Amino acid sequence: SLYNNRYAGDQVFRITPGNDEEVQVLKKVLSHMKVDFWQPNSVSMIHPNNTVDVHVKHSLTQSLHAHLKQRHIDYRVFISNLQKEIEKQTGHRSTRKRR
Amino acid sequence: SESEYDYEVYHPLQEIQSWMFEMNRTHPYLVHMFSIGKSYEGRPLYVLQVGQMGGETVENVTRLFVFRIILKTVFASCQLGKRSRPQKKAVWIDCGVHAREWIGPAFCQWFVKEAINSYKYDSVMRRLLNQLNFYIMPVFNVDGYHFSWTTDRFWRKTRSKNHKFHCRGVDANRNWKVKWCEEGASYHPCDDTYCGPFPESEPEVKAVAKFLRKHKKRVKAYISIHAYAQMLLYPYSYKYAAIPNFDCVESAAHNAVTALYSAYGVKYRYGPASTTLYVSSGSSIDWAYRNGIRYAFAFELRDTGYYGFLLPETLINPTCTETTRAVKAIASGLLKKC
Repeated sequence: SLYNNRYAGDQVFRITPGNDEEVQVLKKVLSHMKVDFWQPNSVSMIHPNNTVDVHVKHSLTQSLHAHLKQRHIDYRVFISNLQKEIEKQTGHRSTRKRR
Repeated sequence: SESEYDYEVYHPLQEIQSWMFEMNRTHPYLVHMFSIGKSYEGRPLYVLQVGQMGGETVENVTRLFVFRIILKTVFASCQLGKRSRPQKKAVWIDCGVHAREWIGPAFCQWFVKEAINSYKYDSVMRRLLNQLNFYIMPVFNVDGYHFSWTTDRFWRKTRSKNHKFHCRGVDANRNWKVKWCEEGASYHPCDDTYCGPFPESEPEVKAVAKFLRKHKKRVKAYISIHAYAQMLLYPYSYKYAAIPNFDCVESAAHNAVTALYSAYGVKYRYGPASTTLYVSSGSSIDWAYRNGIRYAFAFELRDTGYYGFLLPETLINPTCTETTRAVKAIASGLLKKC
């Protein structure tokens, strides 16, 4: 499989902190996790009511779910399995099409 | 061959470069391919000049120059006097500054194909290519793009090494010499917004900056293609102030997003990058603006958070179709006075 299956089970969270307090909590949580910021580009750019998209390793997804639920911060998972999405994007169809 | 090339799939770097050679070979009067330097890992930085040639190639320019001198002398003595043709204005478009934003290179290829295919039957495109040159760089960050195909799909930065840290790469959109490494950028080599050891430390950035400096008299617009957010941004990024020609740029942006909307009804937000998105220093549009390019834009293409960087290939066509309308609107604006 593509990229040696390294993204299997990884997820992308979309988090919307509603106020300054939630922003501070979110900054603290995400600073201690090795996540990949999709939008904005870094933890320092998180602002109230601006969406934060982060790519989270499969080993950390449960912990982030727990943190966000515990603090009632609004979020949803917009890509539930990154590897599958990657396979869909450039996996089998396009190779066949290209050939 | 060109007719079989599929513009509705993502292509790895090698295929894009082969496609560039093919376009250069098959359209000598509209396309001229050249390199502006090498990347950190030694790959060529190819650019396509797209526009009705009319003696613009180097040999022709030289020949034309000599011919003009003779002609001028002859006509000057006979008072026939005929004004020589002014050099064409130019629009620079770069794609793929950030490696994982694959829709960028797909758009650059799409735009070249559209420009060439519609030159004959679309009067707007014909006028644009007759009066303007487009310098189109399908993959700015060639090393990062290749790495995103082979190893890390979500790589963002270049692939330069840092002697003190194990992390690699600089954010090529934080490496320009304008308010370098201040708000919105990071000094830390492991951060995704790392500004680099010094401005233009990245050979890719240095090569583009050098080209734009060299052609600054002719380049009237700078466009950088990014993803994802569905926005059209213009200076400033590094501060909350209005640019001197705000009215003209704002109206150009308005016209562009209106043209984009006309394709599929997709709404783009537009405005100064600092207020529309966030403050960030060292960006290419601020550098271009400060270096005399009065129209500098950054597109953030689809989507707004459903697929993110993994925009499906089935959306390449509509995304590139609508964005082509926006770019044509910006370029057309250059031919009018504002």
